[in-house]
Amino acid sequence: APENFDVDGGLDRDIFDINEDLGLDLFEGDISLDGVQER
Amino acid sequence: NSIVGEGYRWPHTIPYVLDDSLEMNARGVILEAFERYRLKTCIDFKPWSGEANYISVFKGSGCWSSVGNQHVGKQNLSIGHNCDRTATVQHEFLHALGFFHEQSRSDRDDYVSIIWDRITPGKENNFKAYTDEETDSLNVPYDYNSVMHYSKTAFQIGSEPTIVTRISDFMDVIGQRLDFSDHDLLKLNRLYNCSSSLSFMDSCDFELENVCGMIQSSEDSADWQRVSQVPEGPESDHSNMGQCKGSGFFMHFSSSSVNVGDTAVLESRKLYPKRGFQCLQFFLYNSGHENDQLDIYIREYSGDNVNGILILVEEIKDIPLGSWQLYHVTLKVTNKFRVVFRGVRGAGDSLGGLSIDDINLSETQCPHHTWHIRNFTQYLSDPNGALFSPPFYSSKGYAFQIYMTLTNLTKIGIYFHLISGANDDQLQWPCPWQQATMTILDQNPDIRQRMSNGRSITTDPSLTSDDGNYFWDRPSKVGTEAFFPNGTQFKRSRGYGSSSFITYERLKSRDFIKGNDVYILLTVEDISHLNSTQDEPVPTSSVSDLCAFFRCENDGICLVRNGNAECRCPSGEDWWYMGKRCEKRGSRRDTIVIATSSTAAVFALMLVITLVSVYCTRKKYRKEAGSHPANTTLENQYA
Repeated sequence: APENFDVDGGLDRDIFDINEDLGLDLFEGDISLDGVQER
Repeated sequence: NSIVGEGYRWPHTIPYVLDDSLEMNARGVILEAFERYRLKTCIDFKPWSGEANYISVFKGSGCWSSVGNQHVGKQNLSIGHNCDRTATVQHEFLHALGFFHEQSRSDRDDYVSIIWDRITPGKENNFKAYTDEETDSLNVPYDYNSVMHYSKTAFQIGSEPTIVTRISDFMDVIGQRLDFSDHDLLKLNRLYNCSSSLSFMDSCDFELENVCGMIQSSEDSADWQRVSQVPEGPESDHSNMGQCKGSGFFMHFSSSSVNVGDTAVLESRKLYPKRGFQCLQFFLYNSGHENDQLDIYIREYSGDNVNGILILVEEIKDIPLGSWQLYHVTLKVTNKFRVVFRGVRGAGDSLGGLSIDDINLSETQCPHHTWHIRNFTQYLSDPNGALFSPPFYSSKGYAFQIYMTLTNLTKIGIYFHLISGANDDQLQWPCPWQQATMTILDQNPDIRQRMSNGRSITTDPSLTSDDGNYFWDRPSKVGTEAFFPNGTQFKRSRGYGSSSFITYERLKSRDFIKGNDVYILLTVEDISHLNSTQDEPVPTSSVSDLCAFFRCENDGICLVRNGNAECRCPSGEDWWYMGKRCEKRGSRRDTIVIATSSTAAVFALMLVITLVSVYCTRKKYRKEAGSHPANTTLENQYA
């Protein structure tokens, strides 16, 4: 039987891992800051 | 921990837009996450209809959100590729509602150690801790169970954990992405002053003697008894499986002590629906006879029926003997009502009876199917462990099967398969936009405290396999031969799902395995309607309209607050801009100069006033002294 399709590609990735793999440099991993918070 | 400032709060009903860019599966998952908010908090969501501020959920790069209501009109929240999981959406919306990560609270060093030299260089800033002035823990203890906590591997450079919990038992607890923890809910409900939710109605584990306000009917021949065990079974309740001495009650109808056809009726308190659809869920144990049955009625009250009219909803027959079984009953009630449990003694010998426990009633959709896996732990110790569910049919008529893999040493996988079925000739192929949601049930007695783990997949009719076939084409065409345990042949298509459904560590936590039983709740529904674009209403007052004519100077940012444009001015450690348009610059040095010069000026002014006063007074008295003889009446001049 053909292999099942794994949406996770065998990995157990958390939110931060997903964003890091995309090269995102978000505050605390997944927070988008507004201008005031950035300052 | 929540961001300090009332301005960051959203209204209790949050306007949202599901952007066209979102994947179909993500759309269904987002709506499921909203349902969890509606069940457990007072936060509700409504499609945007022109409100000044709303959340636009879109498929950006990654999963992210802003913290709190930014009052920018359209506030983006990204649910990108691989972010389409219910707990991930819950996590991002908790950010939007005003929460930071749990391990960034001011007292976090009391509970976790951050191992700085294991963090990827340059990523240390992700482990910032806030001060009490910036964030508020809302008087809730540190929560290792929070859905907002990092996992131990966050931003690690090697394989060693970057976060070490001071209580070692919590090392594998942190980072759960199952559902809200009890403390997540406590904080959210405190921040937003919640006292009720939209869809929760009642939960009863019969631990209290008032049996949750349930009443015995007088129109029957026997009563339900509140007991902690029955000689013929069950030996204990379902709530805590007899683990707590002196507690653990359930309701029992002894069919052995009544005649065939006799009944016992137990009615819930009066309930007041808001949404018009409900799911009744409870555990049932049969120690009587297979012919004993449980009928579920509702007693609905209306203007014409002040005493209520009894409506039969479901007859539960063929109840297996000797174990607790989970049942769901769908109700559709719009008026005030009671739920009625009517036990009926059937023909045949009975030594026990029927027992019910852990009742939950909520205005949510019931799962379509339940896969009950008994003696679950025996599969965990099998290195070749794998399980196929019985075949099920979706509401549209598609036949399917669930496959659970237990071969990995650390985690369980779950996959959805289409299989050949009786309706295949009448169905559309490739199968379009059916969303399958597979949930392992946390069997906590109270639905509000459950942290069930679910994954959803959606059939995309355009998806192709490596061999060029459509992935979701008819199983008789693209599937492979398989056999049911009874020897019946069928065709099974490739599975689609996740190898990382749940880790063994998490599986053993909570109440996923209870009495060695596991329940997988299954729903397969058509979500084609989510493919359409949400209408874009005209905003009542948009940021662009109000801010277009309101310029902020010196890099100030225009925001709309309470319908008015305002500037948020930049500031530093010892300087700031102020004024309506951030046109004035201030600094600590300026303040000192102003304060000193003001003091000197006031002193000089007072000195001048004093000198002038003294001068004037002296002048006046001198003048008076000089003119005195002329005005004096000389009496006794000669005396």
